[in-house]
Amino acid sequence: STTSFYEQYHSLEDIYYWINRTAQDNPNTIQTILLGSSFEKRPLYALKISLNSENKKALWIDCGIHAREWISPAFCLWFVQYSLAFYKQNQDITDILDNMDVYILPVMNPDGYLYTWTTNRMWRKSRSIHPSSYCVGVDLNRNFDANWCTEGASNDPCSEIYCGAFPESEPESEAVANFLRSKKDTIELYLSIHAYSQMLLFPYSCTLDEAQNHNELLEMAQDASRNIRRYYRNTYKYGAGAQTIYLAPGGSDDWAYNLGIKYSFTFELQDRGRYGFLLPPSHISQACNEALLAVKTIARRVIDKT
Amino acid sequence: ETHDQILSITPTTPEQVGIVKNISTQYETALWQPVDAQYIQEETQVHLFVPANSSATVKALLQRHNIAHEVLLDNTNHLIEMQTRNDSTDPR
Repeated sequence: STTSFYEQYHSLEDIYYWINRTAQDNPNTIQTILLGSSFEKRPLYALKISLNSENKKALWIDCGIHAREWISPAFCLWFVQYSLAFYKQNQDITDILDNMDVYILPVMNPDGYLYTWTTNRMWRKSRSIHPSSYCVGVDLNRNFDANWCTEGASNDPCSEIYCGAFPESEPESEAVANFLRSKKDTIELYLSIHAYSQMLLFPYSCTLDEAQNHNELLEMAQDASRNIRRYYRNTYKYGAGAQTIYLAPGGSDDWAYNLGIKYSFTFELQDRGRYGFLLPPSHISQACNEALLAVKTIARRVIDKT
Repeated sequence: ETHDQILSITPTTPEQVGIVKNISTQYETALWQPVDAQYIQEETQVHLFVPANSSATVKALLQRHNIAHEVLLDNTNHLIEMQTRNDSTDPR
């Protein structure tokens, strides 16, 4: 074998196996949490990485909200492996894990992810069916209660940006929202991992208005982008979502921010469009290391501030 | 064409924007960037997945309307094969 497990993409079955195996192999560090189930009744497992003391603040990372963005689940696996391997070896991850618990949801949209492996590589949405339409799926990142289904989303079930029948209509978004609501007093930092275009985005995407701590979020993203540029040629753009890309209401980061998680970001990983969703496995390592650097930069700044 | 491709298309006039929007909602294409046709605008790159059986028609339409485009990825099938190949070690 020439490449590591973490420099490959994996089927949903393999990811479920990896989740169980990782928890079994690290019983004192990792706990599996069942958040709920998908529309097609697949389990939504999050991993909790917890070291040393109890009752720490927490970092949440979700991956794979959009089915075709395969680098995103690959990053979640990469992050867990890195945390386990480099705790007490790397100062940044040691400081983060000494000060924060980490919740990681490797695949938020398992039905869609499976569909991209078996049927249509370009599928993006969930796989829910709607009685009034022959079209399938909801854009889970338009389904949260943040200016839900206003300009930048669609109420057409056939659209790629269909917002769903009502906020949190989808079991996947409802499960994540319920969990975050139950942990809102401990979660200090929310991260959602997407692909592609290499950007570090923060609220708001649902309005052109600036977040109350816009400048603080801007500085953190700027710092992370600067750190990435120091090590890699590629430069990450950064800014508020609506101002940087376009209006996109109903996103999870805006919703988490409004819930009270004041440090909330969406990362768009490699690349800049050459490979897009078909990023070759040989690029996984750099894509994940860039994003890891951004996570470490921002998490350390959150620890310093809270 | 025998392969599915990704085209990078840059419309420069409102008319061209309209044509690209129409193309992106037909011919079994899939928008990569932006995510939905409503976001397509002048002077902004559109990345569009075009299946092999629609490629000739789509390119002919783009050429007929003088819409700038290039092939971003020539053989997506090959890349998908690379992505789904499993030759890795056990996670342990």
